[in-house]
Amino acid sequence: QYPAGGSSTNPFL
Amino acid sequence: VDIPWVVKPEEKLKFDSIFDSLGPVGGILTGDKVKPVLLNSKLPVDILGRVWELSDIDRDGMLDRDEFSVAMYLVYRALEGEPVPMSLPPPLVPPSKR
Repeated sequence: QYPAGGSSTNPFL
Repeated sequence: VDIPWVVKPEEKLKFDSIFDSLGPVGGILTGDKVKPVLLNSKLPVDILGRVWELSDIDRDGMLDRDEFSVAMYLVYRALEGEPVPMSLPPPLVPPSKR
């Protein structure tokens, strides 16, 4: 769902 | 512990109607549904990123009705020139999340 490498749940990061 | 929520009932009604207009599934909006709405505010992306950090209280990458109200509250205040706080002040935490 989020860009590769992103464990972030923040769609703005 | 019994601090009134800063989001006033009339504001909550407005935010709820925006929330409902975005097509929540199971009472929840995903990041990709909320993102364009926040971008619409024309605030810098780093500010919006912080708004998201503060409003996605359970950090699941989605916003429920109350979390969305926190996000909208912060966006409106930011548009009025108020700085977005670095952490969520207790009066901004929805009563359902305390």
